Amino acid sequence: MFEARITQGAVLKKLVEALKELVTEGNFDVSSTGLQLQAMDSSHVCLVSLALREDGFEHFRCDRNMAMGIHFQNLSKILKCAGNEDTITLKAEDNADQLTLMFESSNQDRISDFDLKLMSIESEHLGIPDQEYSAEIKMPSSEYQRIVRDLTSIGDTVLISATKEGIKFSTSGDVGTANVTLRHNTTPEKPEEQTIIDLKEPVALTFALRYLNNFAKATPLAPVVKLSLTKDLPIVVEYQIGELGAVKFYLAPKIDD
Amino acid sequence: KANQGRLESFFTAL
Repeated sequence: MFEARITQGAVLKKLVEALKELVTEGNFDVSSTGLQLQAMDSSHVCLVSLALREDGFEHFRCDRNMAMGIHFQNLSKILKCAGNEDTITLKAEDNADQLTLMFESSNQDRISDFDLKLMSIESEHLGIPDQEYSAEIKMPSSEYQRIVRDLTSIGDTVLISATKEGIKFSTSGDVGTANVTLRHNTTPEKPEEQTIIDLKEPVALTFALRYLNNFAKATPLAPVVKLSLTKDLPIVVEYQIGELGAVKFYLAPKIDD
Repeated sequence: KANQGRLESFFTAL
């Protein structure tokens, strides 16, 4: 049997809100080490990789590895019924065709349970090598959200270039052009307000803004976002979810003809 | 003009 209890149920709500428009369905792969998900969008341009550690939960038990096929819009409908302060418990019997979600209010005076029908999903996993990136940039997630939102109103694609001067986001469209440059800045006292650029070599890549903007739906999950760039490789946009784990978005670059 | 790459061009299918 599988059982996972999380006191901060709001994290699960935010997580599903961040994913549900990008990927319609995917397998929650549960094992004794935690819960993982790898899912691509329908056009195979971007990929979501979620890893939640077993020790990040208040309680975690998984007797047998299982792939639970989730329809994210449906899971979202159920999670909307959970209060922001609720503790959420996920439960499933071995080889079950449903996932039970139990919501408990913080003062334990309201308990509800919902069963989500599980799907059988042929998952296509991609092997993503661990590797060194040419540039790794940590910045406030709200800053990333603002930049991609602003640029989406100007153009369709963004050229992201990392140099020793900083990281520059450039776009152009019918109304004109836009450039936003962030410099390495460790002046703010709070680490989550700093911009840290770790540059091994200059790199410049072009991406579709629509997806980068969609990744910013994960902003409520973390104060900091990390962007990793290497020539001719997908960008990684990564949000650490406290001690629980991380969600990473991969987006394939635009390629010159 | 740049074309949108697909993930399979960068990562191997398992």
